[in-house]
Amino acid sequence: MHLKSIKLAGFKSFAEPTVIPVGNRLVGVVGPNGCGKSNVIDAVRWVLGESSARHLRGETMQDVIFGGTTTRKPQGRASVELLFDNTDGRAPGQWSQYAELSVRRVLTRDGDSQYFLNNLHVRRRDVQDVFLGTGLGPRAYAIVEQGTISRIIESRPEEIRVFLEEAA
Amino acid sequence: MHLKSIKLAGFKSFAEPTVIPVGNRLVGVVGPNGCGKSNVIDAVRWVLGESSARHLRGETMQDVIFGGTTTRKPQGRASVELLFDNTDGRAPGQWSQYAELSVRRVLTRDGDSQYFLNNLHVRRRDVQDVFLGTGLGPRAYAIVEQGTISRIIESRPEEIRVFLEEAA
Amino acid sequence: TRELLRVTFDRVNASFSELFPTLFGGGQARIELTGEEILDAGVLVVAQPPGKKTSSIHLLSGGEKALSALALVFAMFQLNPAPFCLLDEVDAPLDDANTERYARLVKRMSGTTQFLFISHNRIAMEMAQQLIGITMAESGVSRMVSVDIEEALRMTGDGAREES
Amino acid sequence: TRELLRVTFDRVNASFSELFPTLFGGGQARIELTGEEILDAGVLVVAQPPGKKTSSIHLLSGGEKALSALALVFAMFQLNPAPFCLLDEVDAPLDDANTERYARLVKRMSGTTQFLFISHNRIAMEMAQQLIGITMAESGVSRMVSVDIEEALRMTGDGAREES
Ligand SMILES: Nc1ncnc2c1ncn2[C@@H]1O[C@H](COP(=O)(O)OP(=O)(O)OP(=O)(O)O)[C@@H](O)[C@H]1O
Ligand SMILES: Nc1ncnc2c1ncn2[C@@H]1O[C@H](COP(=O)(O)OP(=O)(O)OP(=O)(O)O)[C@@H](O)[C@H]1O
Ligand SMILES: [Mg+2]
Ligand SMILES: [Mg+2]
Repeated sequence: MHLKSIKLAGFKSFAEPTVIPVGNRLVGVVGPNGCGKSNVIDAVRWVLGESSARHLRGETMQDVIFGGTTTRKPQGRASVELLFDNTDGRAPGQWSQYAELSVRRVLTRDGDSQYFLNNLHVRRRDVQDVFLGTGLGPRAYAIVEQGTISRIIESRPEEIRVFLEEAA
Repeated sequence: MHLKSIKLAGFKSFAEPTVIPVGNRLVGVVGPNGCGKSNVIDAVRWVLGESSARHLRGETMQDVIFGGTTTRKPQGRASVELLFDNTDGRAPGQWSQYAELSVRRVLTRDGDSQYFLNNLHVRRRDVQDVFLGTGLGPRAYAIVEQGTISRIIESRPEEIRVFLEEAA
Repeated sequence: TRELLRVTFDRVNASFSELFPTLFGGGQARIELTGEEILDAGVLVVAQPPGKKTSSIHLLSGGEKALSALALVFAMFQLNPAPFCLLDEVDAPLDDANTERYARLVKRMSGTTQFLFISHNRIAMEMAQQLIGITMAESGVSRMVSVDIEEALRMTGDGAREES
Repeated sequence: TRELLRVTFDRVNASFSELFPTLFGGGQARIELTGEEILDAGVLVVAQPPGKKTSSIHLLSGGEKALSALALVFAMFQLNPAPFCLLDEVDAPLDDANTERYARLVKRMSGTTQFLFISHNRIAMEMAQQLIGITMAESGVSRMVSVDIEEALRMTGDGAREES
């Protein structure tokens, strides 16, 4: 199972629907300061179930919805979709039969947050189960946020152990 | 009053007595990872009165004394001296009359730490008084440690106020 | 689960001890348990860059810490390769010689894991098979453009300097 | 001291509002008090990079935060210039266009304050009047060498790559 594309619409600074193709094994993302690179990482963590606004650099969860600029109005809805190629059938349980797996999350200004797997409305828990034990989760070792790489070895011994348990 | 040189002997990775001339207004320090650049900043903060080993990345204060390498033995003493040009007489109080001001701190393995101003044995308090209200102190805004620049604006409003009082 | 943790610890330790010298070009490192009983012990990291004495992880420099942390994260990957790995400017504290070794290792590991990494260092950009540029041509609005290495350098600055 | 704090606040705010657009090439910023009574109020930073809406400081990017923080530190310097200023790789999160503006500002301020800065970015190195190299020719032992810009680049890597 590997990632084919990331689709963002109304998520943070991505006002327009944007598809980021990541077909290759080694993909570099570049751009000037403040252009939206880390927002892409936040989008992936959000879809995988991140539930703390503070961990997404916001105060409330609605801070992930496009808030407008000096020339554009704020939007009412944020949506992010990860599209996986699952031709190797490694997605767990009932999802292994599909050649493609779509993981999507949508949030509206009124606070209504919904998760979808292959367009089927599911709970947050179901999305987390798909990636359980793979080191992928909103805060697992497979995603290293900006400025945090050294934290894993500067943490207390009990915290390093938690990382290790994730890898088990 | 401006800095003319920094002398280190037995301080952290500076096993041999080393004089760093900083005669110019704009001095850049360069070198590969782990070569000792940040140790120079630690040396300046230490001479100005830093009393927390943790803030010098050590566990005990003796961690600032050269601890040896695979081919050299540990040393028993660390000494750092800042040499200021005071021809403008801006050093406060009794020190304004000297054309040069030397601030020195020495630590031995038995834990004995001493401060000197122009070779006169003084208290830590006396060294701090020389720089009081100038924004220079072990942890004032004039010294920005590696990886901490953004902390000043990420801190809570009460903490930003403390920085402001330092500037007053 | 005591058995599982024991096996996990041993395998991550083995990988970490192999990847650390690969990233540092020498030296050695290991992880240790802080107590006898594995089920409630903490994990200590012991690192020794080439030619230095073993010291507490806290005495290491900014670049040495980042590189040690990368060795540990990648050791966990070797044990349990997640479908993909996201790295946000992890090479920022590294000098070019270390960035070179980091890029070589990521390239090697991309056989089993997909990497999406953010960087403004030319050496890291050169290892990418595909480069994605994010721009804010319209202030405040992010858009995606496909770029080659020359365009990428222009976006993050090397080129910007020539123009300005 | 209420009077002193009031004057300090107003002057730092004035400097910060002037230095922010200098570093960002536009936009605006200010500091605000969280309460009526200045003696026990906190200080809030409000920043608006060019073309964006004013947002909480936490939504800013890594580079935008570092640049805003530099504007605030330098604003305090303008009020009360310490004998010298030490900066340890503060330009690491910045792209080259922002590093260029940062270097220009430091150069301007070096008239009243002495700067000692650590960097492995070519643009920052070029602003220095004097470059000091630190090496560990003998592993674990730091020594000082005087270098020019070419040698400096070789030490931190640009040159290292050509040799390796
Ligand atoms: N809800 C939102 N609506 C509009 N813009 C937003 C929203 N949330 C964040 N932003 C904007 O996104 C920008 C930050 O983007 P991001 O952190 O991805 O930058 P970056 O490309 O990683 O930059 P750097 O190289 O400095 O790390 C900020 O300027 C912020 O104003
Ligand atoms: N008491 C000591 N005795 C000997 N060596 C020490 C001592 N304290 C620290 N060191 C060594 O100093 C090195 C760190 O130096 P420093 O942090 O100055 O590097 P740096 O040049 O800033 O590197 P970077 O570019 O990665 O930030 C470590 O490798 C550490 O082992
Ligand atoms: Mg970023
Ligand atoms: Mg350093």
